[in-house]
Amino acid sequence: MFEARLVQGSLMKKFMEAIKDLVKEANWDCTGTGISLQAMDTSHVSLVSLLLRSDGFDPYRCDRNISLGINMESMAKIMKCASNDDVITIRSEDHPDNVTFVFESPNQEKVCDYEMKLMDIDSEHLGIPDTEYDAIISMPASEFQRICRDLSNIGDSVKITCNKDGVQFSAQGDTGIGKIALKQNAVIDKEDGQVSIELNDPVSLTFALRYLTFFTKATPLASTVTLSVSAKNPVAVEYRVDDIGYIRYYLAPKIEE
Amino acid sequence: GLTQKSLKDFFSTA
Repeated sequence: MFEARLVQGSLMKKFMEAIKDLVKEANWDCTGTGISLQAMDTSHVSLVSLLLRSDGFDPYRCDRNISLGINMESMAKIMKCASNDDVITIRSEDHPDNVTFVFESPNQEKVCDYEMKLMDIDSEHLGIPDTEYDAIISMPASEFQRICRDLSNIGDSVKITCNKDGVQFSAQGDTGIGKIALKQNAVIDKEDGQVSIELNDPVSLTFALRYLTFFTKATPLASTVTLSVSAKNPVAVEYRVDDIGYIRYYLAPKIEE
Repeated sequence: GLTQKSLKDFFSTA
């Protein structure tokens, strides 16, 4: 059988919020290592990849590797039934038709049990090559969310330019141009407010703000976001989640042809 | 103009 108990159940709710608008259905692959998921959006422009390590659960039991084919909208609806301080357990048989979600209140006075039908999903697994990135930008996740929100008011795309002076996000639309520049080590928040840039080569690339905005749904999961950028390559946007794993998104660039 | 690329242009199907 498979059983994974997450004491901080709110994390599962947050992971769900971070993927449900991007991916309609996906396999949750459960192995001894933990729970992982890789899925593209329907237009194959972006990809989400997440890992919840087994040691983040207490207990975690996986007798046999299984894939839980899940409709994200259905699972998101069930996760909304869990309270933020609930302990969440995911459970299934070795050859499952269903998955069970159990929500326990902290004092165990209330136990909710939701059983959901699984789907047979033929998912396409993409091999992501190890890339040497031109620039790796770390910044407060809330700041990245703010930049995507603000520039969405100006245009559909954001041009990310990174050089020795820092990183600039710019958008252009019918009404004009917006530019947001961040300098390295600028303190934006009181805590975790550092902007750091690891620069190998100056780089400039354009991405659709619609998808980056989907990615920022992961903001409640982490204080810091890392953008890894390489010329004419997809950007990797990573949120590392304390004690359990990560959620990583990839987005193909817009390129002049 | 700019063309939106597909991820499949970059990542291989495993």
